[in-house]
Amino acid sequence: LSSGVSRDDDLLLPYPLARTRPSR
Amino acid sequence: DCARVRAGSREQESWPPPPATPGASHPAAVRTFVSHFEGRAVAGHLTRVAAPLRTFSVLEPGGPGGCAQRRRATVEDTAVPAGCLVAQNGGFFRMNTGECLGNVVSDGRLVSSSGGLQNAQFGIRRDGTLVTGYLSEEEVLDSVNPFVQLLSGVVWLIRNGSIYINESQVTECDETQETGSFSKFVNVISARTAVGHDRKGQLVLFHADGQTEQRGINLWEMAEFLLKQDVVNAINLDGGGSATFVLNGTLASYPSDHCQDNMWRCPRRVSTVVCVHEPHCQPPNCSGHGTCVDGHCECTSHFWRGAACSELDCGPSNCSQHGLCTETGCHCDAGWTGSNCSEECPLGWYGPGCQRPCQCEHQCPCDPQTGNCSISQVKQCLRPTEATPRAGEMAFFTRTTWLALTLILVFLLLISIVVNVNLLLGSKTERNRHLDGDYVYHPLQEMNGELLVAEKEQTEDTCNPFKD
Repeated sequence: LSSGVSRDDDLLLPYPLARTRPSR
Repeated sequence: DCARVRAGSREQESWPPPPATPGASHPAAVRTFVSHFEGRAVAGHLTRVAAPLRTFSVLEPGGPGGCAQRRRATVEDTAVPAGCLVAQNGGFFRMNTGECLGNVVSDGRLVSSSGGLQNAQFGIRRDGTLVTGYLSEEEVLDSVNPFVQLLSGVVWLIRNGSIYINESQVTECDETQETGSFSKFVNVISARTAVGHDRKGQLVLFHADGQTEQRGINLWEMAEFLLKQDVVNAINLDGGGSATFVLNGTLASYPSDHCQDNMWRCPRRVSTVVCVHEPHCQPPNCSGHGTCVDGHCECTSHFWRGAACSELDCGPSNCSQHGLCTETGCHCDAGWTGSNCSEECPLGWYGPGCQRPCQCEHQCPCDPQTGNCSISQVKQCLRPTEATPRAGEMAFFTRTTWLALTLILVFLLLISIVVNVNLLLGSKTERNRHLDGDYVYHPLQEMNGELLVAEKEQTEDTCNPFKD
């Protein structure tokens, strides 16, 4: 049963993608 | 990108391992639900796992090395080769690079460390302790009672039976500009997964179907649901299109990501996976001295004992303090023998296990440890110093006697030969004298007045010259 590749279109992220500041 | 804590101890809950229940029933009990949350029907699964130390694993995507290779794989593709009875997506990952985020320990192997980043952690230590909460880098790398399974989530949902979401927001993201997205992350409805444990020390996996902002539940509703299921500690794992539930190697949930053909839904290729499997042994290879049968080590040799076949045991006597217990039994020190090294070497033998014969003259015993020859008082010790000469004398006497006897016999033989030869020659000469030259005939004398018959004949015949 190959269901095919998903589009990764339901994103649920705790932090914004763009890094607002470097890790401290 | 929150604060990093390298050392020290952080806020966490440790739950001692439940008492072992040998021959426990099936490792996982899976329940399916369709519950209503503020009028929304949500379908999902709740899985309880007995003896998680031996039946739960964190798996790298596509198998060992998946994080290093930044692999992504569907939960099925990771779960099937690993023989997972139940599997769900695990920790968070960077979508564009496939990098595994947070701490990952898989079956005793430290796969990656977040360097002390303060996000919610769930792990199992070697002694079976279930750990939930925040860990410093030092605690992640602990080697005294190391983690055998560990993964990171975001938001500590329930701490010690209470909802801990607000406290998590403070700890896990302290920057205002991110609070907006963090707060949305907490309050939006979506597909969700979580891992935790209940009061019995059973590991609990939670999965709910949904789609961000359209279906599913938020973190508060998930925490409430888990509290009602007697969950004591739990953290939130990746959700949204990553939320996947696989039962016996087959997809058993409704992922929210669309396939290339957006008529259909396709499971996402994710990073780490949480897996419930038949009991593994601890360590899985039974320390190399046994085979794992139904989660219990069956030790190969009679002398390896213990749950992990890692303890040598030669019996209560422990080789009588005169030997070393090895996997083939007692190896006795020099001078001792027997299955428990309780017997001294028999006379005439020495060394480790009395394997060597004494090398002393006169068959005397030697020191059982060192083999040094010692004149022992033991009567078996033949004192051939006296005996040897006796024996020598005996030998000598025998030899001389025989020699003398032989010589005498030879001498006698020679004499008799000489005598016989002389006699022979003498009689020959005599005869020759008779036989050569003139003959003088002497008739035999009359015996008792009568000539012997032969002579009568004789006198009648002509004289027969050959008369002896």
